[in-house]
Amino acid sequence: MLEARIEQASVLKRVIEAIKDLVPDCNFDCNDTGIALQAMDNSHVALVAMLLRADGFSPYRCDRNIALGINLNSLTKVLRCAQNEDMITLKADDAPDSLNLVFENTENERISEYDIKLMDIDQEHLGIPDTEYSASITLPTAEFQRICRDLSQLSESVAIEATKEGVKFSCSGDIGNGSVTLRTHQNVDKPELSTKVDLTEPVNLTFSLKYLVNFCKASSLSQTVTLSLSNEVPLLVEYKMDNGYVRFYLAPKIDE
Amino acid sequence: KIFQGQIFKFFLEG
Repeated sequence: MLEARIEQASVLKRVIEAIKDLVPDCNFDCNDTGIALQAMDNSHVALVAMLLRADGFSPYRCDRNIALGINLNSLTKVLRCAQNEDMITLKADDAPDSLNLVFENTENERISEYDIKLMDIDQEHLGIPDTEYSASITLPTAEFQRICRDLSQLSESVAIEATKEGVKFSCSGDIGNGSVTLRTHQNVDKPELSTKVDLTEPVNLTFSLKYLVNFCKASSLSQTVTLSLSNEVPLLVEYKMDNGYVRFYLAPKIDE
Repeated sequence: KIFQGQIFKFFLEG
């Protein structure tokens, strides 16, 4: 059986909020390393991979592989019943038809308990190869969100060009064109506001802004985001957490 | 024209 207690409901709330619009129904794969998820969006253009490592829970117990097929809108409704500072305990049997959630508030001794019905979800699991990316760009999450939001006003797609000097996001649309360039720099006082580019060769790829804007719903998970690019492979957008990650993969636009 | 690729093609072939 699964028993996993997380100290702060807000962590789980933010993770689900980050992915629910992209993948409304998905399997949470639980085993002794933690709770993982991999799912493609309906159009098969983007893929979400999430991991909450076992050491982010206390206690964590899961002796065999358990798949929890969950509708994330249902889970969101139940998580709204938890306060951010509540502890959440997740419980499920070995062959579960429901997931049990207990919210505990130690301050006012309030305990609430919910069960969500599970679904059978037939999900294709993709093998994601370990990739040495040509460019990895780490930038403030809020900056990436702003760039995506700004450029999406002008165009459906954005070209991301990484060079030694920095990264340039540019777009063109019916009303005109626009670009934002971030030069590599280090903020000593606030390292999370730095922009860093690790580059083995320059890259220039085009992506759908609609998806990137959607990925930015994960902005509350981390102060920085890493974009990893190589020519002709999907973009990796990674939000790291203390005990896990949310990764989004997005297929590039291709000239035909 | 620019077409969006489908993600699974990259990972199955990759």
